[in-house]
Amino acid sequence: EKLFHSRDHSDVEIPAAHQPELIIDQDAAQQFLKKYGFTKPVNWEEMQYESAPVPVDDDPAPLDIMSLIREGDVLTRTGEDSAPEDSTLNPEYINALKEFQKMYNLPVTGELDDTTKAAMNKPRCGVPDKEANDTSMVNGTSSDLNETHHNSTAGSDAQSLNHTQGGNATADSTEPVR
Amino acid sequence: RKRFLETLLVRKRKKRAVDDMFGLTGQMAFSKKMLKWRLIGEGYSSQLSIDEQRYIFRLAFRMWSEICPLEFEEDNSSPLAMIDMRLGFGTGRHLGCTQTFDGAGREFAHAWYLGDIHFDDDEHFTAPNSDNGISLLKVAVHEIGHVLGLPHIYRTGSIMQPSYIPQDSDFEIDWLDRKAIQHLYGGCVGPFSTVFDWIRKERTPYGELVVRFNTYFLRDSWYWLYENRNNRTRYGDPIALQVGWHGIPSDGIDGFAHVWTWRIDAVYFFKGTQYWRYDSENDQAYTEDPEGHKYPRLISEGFPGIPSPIDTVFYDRRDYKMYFFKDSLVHAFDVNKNQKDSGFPKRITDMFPAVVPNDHPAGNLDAVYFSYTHNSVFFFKGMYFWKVVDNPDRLKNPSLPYNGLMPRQNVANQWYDICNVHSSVLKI
Repeated sequence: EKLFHSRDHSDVEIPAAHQPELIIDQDAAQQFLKKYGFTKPVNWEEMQYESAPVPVDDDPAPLDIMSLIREGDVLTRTGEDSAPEDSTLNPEYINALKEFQKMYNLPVTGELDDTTKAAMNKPRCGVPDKEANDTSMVNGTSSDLNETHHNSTAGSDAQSLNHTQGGNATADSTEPVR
Repeated sequence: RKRFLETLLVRKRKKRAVDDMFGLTGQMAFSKKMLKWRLIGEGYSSQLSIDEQRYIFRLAFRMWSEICPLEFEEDNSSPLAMIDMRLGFGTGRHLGCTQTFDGAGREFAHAWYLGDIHFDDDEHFTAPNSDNGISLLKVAVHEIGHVLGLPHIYRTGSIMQPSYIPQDSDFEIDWLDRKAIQHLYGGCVGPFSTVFDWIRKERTPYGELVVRFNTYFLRDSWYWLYENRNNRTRYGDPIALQVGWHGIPSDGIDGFAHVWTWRIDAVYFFKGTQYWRYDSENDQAYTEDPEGHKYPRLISEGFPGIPSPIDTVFYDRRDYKMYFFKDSLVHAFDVNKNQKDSGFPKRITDMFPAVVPNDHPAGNLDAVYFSYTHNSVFFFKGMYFWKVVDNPDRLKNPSLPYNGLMPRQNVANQWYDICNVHSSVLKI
């Protein structure tokens, strides 16, 4: 189970391995842009028919843990941090990044700034944003849609009733909620 | 040998037949109107009870049903291959899916066009109206949108935005999202049993009389309140007739009339050979009204000379007469004299002539409706309506015949999104 101590489970701990890597560098951003179709449109529909990847045991080599165990402790994993990637500018990456910034109404800088990182790290749907054979919609319209804009009705349900019973009556509608 | 080798390929989901795949515009969409779904047993969430999960998904599917001509049925018994949409929760590598979830944060779900929906159970999904976590309802509505054929839409307010926006208290599918799905599946059309504006009289704390109206559309055993100022039905409709209107038949109402004169203020529902008078003070039909009449009452007793059953009825405040429509004829009843009007019956086509030759419902009407919003009378038949010529029309064009019927129009182009839902979710 996911570990917790409170009755209402409000302190449930999510293991680090169960959390996505934050997008804070170019490598992570490149993977993000590739995954969601900004580098190259994704054929999402075909992906569901690919063979599922064969599970690979990628656990790290066991540590000498007996000397380290205390109740409730988090085992730390030793290891070298990966060397920082070469930050040589990649035109394909920059174009994809700009496309993302444009689509998400961010300043189109071509740089992985804090605003862009924040947008990439937001909770989101897993369906790619740009698919092969896409009729992507911006502002709710696609190129072949004849959009009918909704204009506020000139009249409303509040109007005078011209009825013969007389009296100063004003008609109005109630607007119950769901 | 080649065919044998093909059987060895692992297919996670049988590809949908081409016939199922294309909607109105040739884009990817279901071609059938009734779709089956199931929350698969190996894919329950660990965070909500199974009943809660199924309720939320029923509601999510119903929200789409309310605005497009699709119905969704939860099916827990048919073979899995017959289920159109399978829903499930999983973490990391899950449910045989090719796409791995990333744990708590970022990706919360994904879906396949015309296929399945997977939710990342590492996310903190919560029930509607919760202040915390991620609303499962909102995510489900979004993912169902994908399954139905919608891509991401980058517009504030769209349910198809890719990023999760914390749920607003009034989260619903807005106008443009409705048009997007209707671009794939069309709008909702169909005949109505009757249509009317219901008058409510209230007194303010200051003693001032205030009169309000609400518009209702009835079809079979359901009804919708139509919010004219919002160009849509009330969120959550349709509702079962028996829930909102007590003491009248639970389906198949033929007509409605509100007789309103200086002396009379009476509301009637008609079905078959009988009619009921409604007591709006007590929100139920009279069993016996103040005049001593017991209900239901035969139409022939209350309105002598009027045949029954009728197609529909309409009260005209201009001349204090009720007009009963049956087949191709119309009968008039003077409520002040309480007798059938002489000179009737008349042919509907004579009393309400067509403005454009041959563009006329002719008979067997579904409803005749006076709208306070439009200050006009409308004839309904099937998916069309005809507006009755009124004084403003004749001022603009004096050649129009008195009580003429203007050319027909689609009901769905004037009263939007009056959609059926599957009977299993009617009471949700």
